[in-house]
Amino acid sequence: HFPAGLPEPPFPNPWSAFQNLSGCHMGDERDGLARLKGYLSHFGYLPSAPSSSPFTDAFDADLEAAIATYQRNFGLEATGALDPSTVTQMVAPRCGVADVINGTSTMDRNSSSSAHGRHL
Amino acid sequence: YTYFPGGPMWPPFRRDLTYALTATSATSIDRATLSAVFARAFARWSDATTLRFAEAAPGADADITIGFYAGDHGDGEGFDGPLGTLAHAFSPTDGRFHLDAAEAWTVGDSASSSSGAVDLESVAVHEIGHLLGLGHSSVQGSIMYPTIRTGTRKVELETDDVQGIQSLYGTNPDFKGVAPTSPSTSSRETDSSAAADS
Repeated sequence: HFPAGLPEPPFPNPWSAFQNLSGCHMGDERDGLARLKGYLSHFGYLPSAPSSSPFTDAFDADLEAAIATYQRNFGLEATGALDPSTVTQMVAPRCGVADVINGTSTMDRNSSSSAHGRHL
Repeated sequence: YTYFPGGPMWPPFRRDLTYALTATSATSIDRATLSAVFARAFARWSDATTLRFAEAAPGADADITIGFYAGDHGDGEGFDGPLGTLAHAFSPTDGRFHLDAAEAWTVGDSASSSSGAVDLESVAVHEIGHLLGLGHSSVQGSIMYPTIRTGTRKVELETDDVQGIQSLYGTNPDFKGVAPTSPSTSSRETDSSAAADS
């Protein structure tokens, strides 16, 4: 494990800027939250933003619910806030296959076998 | 373990599947090494199930195609450069398996020696799970857990993975079961530089 407290390793990570969002919660407005929404949308936790209304930097109820679902999937405390452990998990390199497909969490065994959706 | 919505799987009359390395010019890993890595990765799944895999002859149609791509590559799921998204694969019976050519892919023991390095075989074993119909698992330590630390080698199926794949395709009667792991020193986890944990 990379020791806690040391600076970020000197290699690029497209999601490392999320670490600046640690501590954000419902009601906040912070540069970078729109990009985090894009991340959560990519992995199925939020619907895609329509081209006429792109994601904003507001920490709204939809983002809070999406983060809570993410936290449940990864065994974290489902606070809905961007606590450090959640951000650490989010910046980890990962598979590009979505965790939630058409609103159904593929990581929730109770719901993953009943719905139909896209194949990726 | 979970399945994709709808539970897609390879049909019963297709238990002998072929795979082809179709786009390898974007990686510096030589062809023989790639063949060996993917053969080992597929074998981990065939050991547990009734499925069998073989690399297709050059030019032959294959059930599964494997390639390295950079950025947008035509499937609507463009790659993002080093780290971030490492690879993706499609559910049965699509057969496409794409790896991000921008990653610092490593093979075998070299995985622990380089910052930002990603073990190719570990990612291959995970993506093959998707090709066979498994979704992501919330069981940390399972092959189908969505994230992997850099410098980490995780290639052996865990109980959760085995139960998931055997529920789809049945059990290989010769399967010896999941090897026990030591809680303190695991050969599966040789992490030296996890970007995610910084």
